[in-house]
Amino acid sequence: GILNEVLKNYKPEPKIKDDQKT
Amino acid sequence: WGVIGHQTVAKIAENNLNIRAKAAVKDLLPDESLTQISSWADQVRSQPEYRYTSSWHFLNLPDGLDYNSFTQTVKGLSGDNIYTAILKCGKTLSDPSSSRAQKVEALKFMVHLVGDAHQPMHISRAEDKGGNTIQVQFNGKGTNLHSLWDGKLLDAQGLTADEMATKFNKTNPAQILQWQKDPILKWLFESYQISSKLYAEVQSGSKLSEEYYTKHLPEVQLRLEQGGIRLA
Repeated sequence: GILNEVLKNYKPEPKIKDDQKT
Repeated sequence: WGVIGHQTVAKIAENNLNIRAKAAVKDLLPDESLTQISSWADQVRSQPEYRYTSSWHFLNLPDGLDYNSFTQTVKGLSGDNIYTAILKCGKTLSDPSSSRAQKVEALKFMVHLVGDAHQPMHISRAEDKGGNTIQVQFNGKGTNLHSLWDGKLLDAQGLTADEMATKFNKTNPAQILQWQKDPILKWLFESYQISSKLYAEVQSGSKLSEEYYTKHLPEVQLRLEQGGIRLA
């Protein structure tokens, strides 16, 4: 399937914690 | 497809995602299901900022092409269409340099467009706008050939998308594997072959009823099922 293929190497963007925001 | 058809494709796909893809979808759409976003592309296509996507939903082709000439013709078309749009969305989703927002949008389009690729009347002639100008009567009410295939045949079943997805979830693993191996151009050619047959069956003004429904409902169900399995 197309989603199983195109998302196989998906990496979530790291979440920025509030105290790390500039 | 109409809303129910797209929801059915999305639900079948959700049931067939692997663990990685399921996690990725959850990350991209934390508060919505694929079913919920499956008609988003139709909702935005008339907005000025998305008007450029209106050609992404279909393919206009001449009659009588065999598979080889079909693939050559599709690859040689200028401008965006459902084939180039599915490729583009796939590239955005697999490209590590795409932003999260780009991926979310590509996912929403992909869910919709793979569904439309399996609606036969989306891969058809330009001159009648994919059957939209072919007026027919279905069960005594006026409609057109495109709209009949988008939703009227499905609505006549009286089932929800969840109920249909469950009903169609009987495909054996070998068949699933085969459908998922088929190239995008084959999905489109299958729709083209069906729409060619549908054109030959009806003239403008045709009165269609139970017989047409009984004959074509299994075909509608098969296209939704293939769409869902291939989208996954």
